[in-house]
Amino acid sequence: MNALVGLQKQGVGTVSSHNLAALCNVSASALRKDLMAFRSKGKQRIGYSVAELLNLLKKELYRDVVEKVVVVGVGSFGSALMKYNNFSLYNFQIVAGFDEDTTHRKGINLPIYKMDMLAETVKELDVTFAILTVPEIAAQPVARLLVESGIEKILNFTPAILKVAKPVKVNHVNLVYEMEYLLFGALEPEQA
Amino acid sequence: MNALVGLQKQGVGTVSSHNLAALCNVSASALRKDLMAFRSKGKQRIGYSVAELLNLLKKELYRDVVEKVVVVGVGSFGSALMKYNNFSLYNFQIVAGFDEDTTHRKGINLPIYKMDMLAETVKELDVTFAILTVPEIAAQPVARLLVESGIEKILNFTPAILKVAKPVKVNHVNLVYEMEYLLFGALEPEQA
Ligand SMILES: NC(=O)c1ccc[n+]([C@@H]2O[C@H](COP(=O)([O-])OP(=O)(O)OC[C@H]3O[C@@H](n4cnc5c(N)ncnc54)[C@H](O)[C@@H]3O)[C@@H](O)[C@H]2O)c1
Ligand SMILES: NC(=O)c1ccc[n+]([C@@H]2O[C@H](COP(=O)([O-])OP(=O)(O)OC[C@H]3O[C@@H](n4cnc5c(N)ncnc54)[C@H](O)[C@@H]3O)[C@@H](O)[C@H]2O)c1
Repeated sequence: MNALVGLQKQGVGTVSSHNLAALCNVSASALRKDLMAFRSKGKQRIGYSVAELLNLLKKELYRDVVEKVVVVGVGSFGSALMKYNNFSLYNFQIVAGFDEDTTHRKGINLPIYKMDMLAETVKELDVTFAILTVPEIAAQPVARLLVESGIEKILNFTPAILKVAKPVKVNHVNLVYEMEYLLFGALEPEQA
Repeated sequence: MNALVGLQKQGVGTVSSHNLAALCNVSASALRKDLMAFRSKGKQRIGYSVAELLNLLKKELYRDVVEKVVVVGVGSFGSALMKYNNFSLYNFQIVAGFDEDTTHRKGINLPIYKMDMLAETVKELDVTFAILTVPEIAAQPVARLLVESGIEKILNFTPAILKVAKPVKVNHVNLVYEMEYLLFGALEPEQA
């Protein structure tokens, strides 16, 4: 891990298994076996991508940690996410939902809180990850509320492009974009 | 359009607005104005990506065409897609659902047909685009049925990695992968 961090700091993009092995004081073939376990394939001649290897190592170290998640906006899309039982297979656990409307939804056994309970509940449950599934016009104000409440990672399903403070990470899943990809191929990267 | 196709055939990756203008017999500034309308930004010194420009032009020509879509597997996720009214804003129109269970779902005003009606309905409605939201174990056999019925584009929401005949295009949306991205950054490209 330290060897890779060092390489990344020096701005090295790829590394051969031979050089990486030397840096870690192990044999190249032992290293290649370990890397196979991570599924990482060195692209034959150019070696392994330092950034991808670091990410895979992070994932490996994180393997037994469960990431708690809240769903904000429990409409048809948010409800589907809260009903899905397989997130736990991948070490994600949805712990609660938040919505202006807290009436019980069929098939959801998790609590749904009002929006004014967000900051308190997020702190109490020690959650830093939120999935945003509110209507587009509510997206930016709700995202600001999430960040103020201590959320650091947002998976954004709304069409809105969110502006958040730097340390907060946002990943935008745009379903229409994925559908357009099948018709037109990769378009211009999204304008942020 | 022809100028760009010609460049792509020659394996040219990027083109400056100056060279592209010369190929199309227009002035460079007129061309730059047109391209702005497509939102395409030439990355300052290296110019415009030929592939992206071609895709944007395709999208522009396609602007008034509505792409008909069927949703296969109308569970919690498929239902959310069939309730969503905004697909029409982006020239997509969901016309029907297919499922083993055809009982009426609350809030869905579109017809849901049994799977044995797939080939006939897809041909009658002239649909070539399907969104796959069946359980993972049903994904591959249902995908084969889709292809046999005349579907040419599949947006796959199941965790299964589909193997389909070459001309059929598949785009895989993996929600867990998108969530992992927020924790670990870009991992190994998906193994197909
Ligand atoms: N359903 C889909 O297939 C789909 C596809 C693409 C994009 N999206 C996007 O995902 C988001 C959710 O879509 P949906 O179909 O579930 O919508 P929906 O209308 O069914 O659900 C929205 C939910 O957000 C709640 N809400 C509204 N304003 C709120 C606020 N200020 N604070 C907290 N909760 C609020 C509503 O009470 C409702 O429960 C939208 O932004 C939509 O554009 C959905
Ligand atoms: N809901 C989510 O948040 C979510 C998240 C990630 C991935 N997914 C994936 O999306 C898919 C759908 O998830 P869901 O939560 O809607 O599941 P679900 O169980 O609610 O719905 C599945 C639907 O498929 C139908 N079905 C089952 N076998 C079929 C077959 N052979 N032919 C036709 N229809 C069949 C069922 O009748 C049911 O209506 C799954 O593959 C799941 O792994 C869902």
